[in-house]
Amino acid sequence: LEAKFDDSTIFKKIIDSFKDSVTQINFVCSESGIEAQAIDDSRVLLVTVSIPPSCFESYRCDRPTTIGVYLASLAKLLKSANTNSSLTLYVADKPDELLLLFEEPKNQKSMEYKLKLVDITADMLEVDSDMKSDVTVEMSSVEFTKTVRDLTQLSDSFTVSVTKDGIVFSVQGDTAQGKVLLQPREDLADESNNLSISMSKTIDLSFASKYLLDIIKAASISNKIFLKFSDDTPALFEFKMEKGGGVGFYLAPKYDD
Amino acid sequence: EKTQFTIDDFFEIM
Repeated sequence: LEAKFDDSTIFKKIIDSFKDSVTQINFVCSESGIEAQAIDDSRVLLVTVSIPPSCFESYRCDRPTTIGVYLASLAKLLKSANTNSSLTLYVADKPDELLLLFEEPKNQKSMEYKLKLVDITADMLEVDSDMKSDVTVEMSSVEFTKTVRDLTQLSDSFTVSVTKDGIVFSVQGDTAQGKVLLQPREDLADESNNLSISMSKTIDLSFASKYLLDIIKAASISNKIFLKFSDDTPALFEFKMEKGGGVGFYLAPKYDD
Repeated sequence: EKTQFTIDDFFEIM
């Protein structure tokens, strides 16, 4: 594998977006890019990552390779990332380490790190990325982050309901309750503020607040978030990158007994 | 009271 990002912060943002949710991950590299899937220890949150060749300045993968890494270690190396530097990932044919080369041609500087790869045995789950959903919402990731931060302070359970009137996020704590209603809007001046809802039926689902706090850490990937809800599947919270691919979080709901 | 489901309740292992 030889894959070069023209801006090293792209890879840093991707890794930082889920490093607190899961401890280790297998990156599966092939001609069609880098894909990964990891599940948190409680098996409630599933992270999917897709970095297609379009995200790279140059991308080459001669034969399919799996790169297992501890995210805490990789995240430490990526602290060196900045918008002035490129980052090339190299993995040899017999992979036992990942080489990260940061280059800042303007400053005549380069940095080289090696990360020992780990053998991770993890189940791959069959996730249909075109999963049918009853409700799809596209909204500002900034707005979503603020709503989650504000409401999750009040309760460890978080409810999302969508009707034709809009999307309602609500919490009911022991001493306080809160509700945020967001209605579809079109902001011609700033498209990232738009909120659109497409739905075939109403939904009313509950989730554990702590996972939503993990999910919003990915908001730096995109100023938009796509939400997909159905009564009988995990919800999908997806951040898509400008150049294709992105990071998705499947979150299993809480149901009444 | 609500029960927390897991991802395994919904997705099959490949």
